[in-house]
Amino acid sequence: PVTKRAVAEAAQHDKVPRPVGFVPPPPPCPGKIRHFDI
Amino acid sequence: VPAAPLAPLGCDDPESEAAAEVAVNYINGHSHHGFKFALNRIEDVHVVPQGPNNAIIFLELDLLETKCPILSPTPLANCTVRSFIEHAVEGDCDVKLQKLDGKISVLASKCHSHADSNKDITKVCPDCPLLVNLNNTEVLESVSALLNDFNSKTTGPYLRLLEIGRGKIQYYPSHVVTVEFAVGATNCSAEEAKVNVEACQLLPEDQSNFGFCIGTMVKHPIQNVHGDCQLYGHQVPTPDIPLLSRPGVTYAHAGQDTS
Repeated sequence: PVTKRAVAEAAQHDKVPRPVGFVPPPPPCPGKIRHFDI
Repeated sequence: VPAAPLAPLGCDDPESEAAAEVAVNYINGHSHHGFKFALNRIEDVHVVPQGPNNAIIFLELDLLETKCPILSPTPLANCTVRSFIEHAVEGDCDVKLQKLDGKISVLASKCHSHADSNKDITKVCPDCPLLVNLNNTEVLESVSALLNDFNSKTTGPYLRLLEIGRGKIQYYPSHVVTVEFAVGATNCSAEEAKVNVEACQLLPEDQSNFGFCIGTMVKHPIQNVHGDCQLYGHQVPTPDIPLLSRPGVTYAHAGQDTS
């Protein structure tokens, strides 16, 4: 029997596996503000 | 043969920051007016490969005005960025650089500076003094009064005005005009200038013959002037001590284009 739980797990398996502790990279530009924005 | 495509450079990548540092030094080194500018943000970066070990880098930079006059000997790293409520001035620059065999150099730059809007300042600080035009009558009057006052008291060389850098006016709780201006030493003492001021000529363009004055003229309730000037040749470098607690530091130029 197909259950909701199995469907959810299958959906998870479709995603690209990411290593533990993965932090998405910051957007490449613009860069960080060093002082303040005006 | 087209060069192999490179991974796009991020604005906070070390290579972008290295290029921005070269660009900011170039911009300050080629400016003759106002204050030194410091990097606030790298807005955009594009790299166009030209061949092996050769690339053109296009940078879009957001700079902020510091308190160090452009003629000051203080290194940029020791210059304090002017705070938001001091009515900050921003510089937007487009810079074209070349990276050849690992060495970065500037090919061209174009900058435009502008002061923050009065509305932005008053929203945060309703009574803060605001920048006014450098040819404002009260600014001119205050610069003249301060320089005359200084020259009447100094035992050093007679100073001439080179350039007004900043003028701010506050109306509440007192009517106060704050001015900052660059000066040059002349070949006359202040005493000699009293006899024939027209004969006093600016000394050669050596950094030690330049100086900077900052002061205030209170217009109401009681009129008085207070300020000081110092020649860079006589200055002990103390870059991060606030203005008015030491003589000679500061001046700016808003609305200025350079290329």
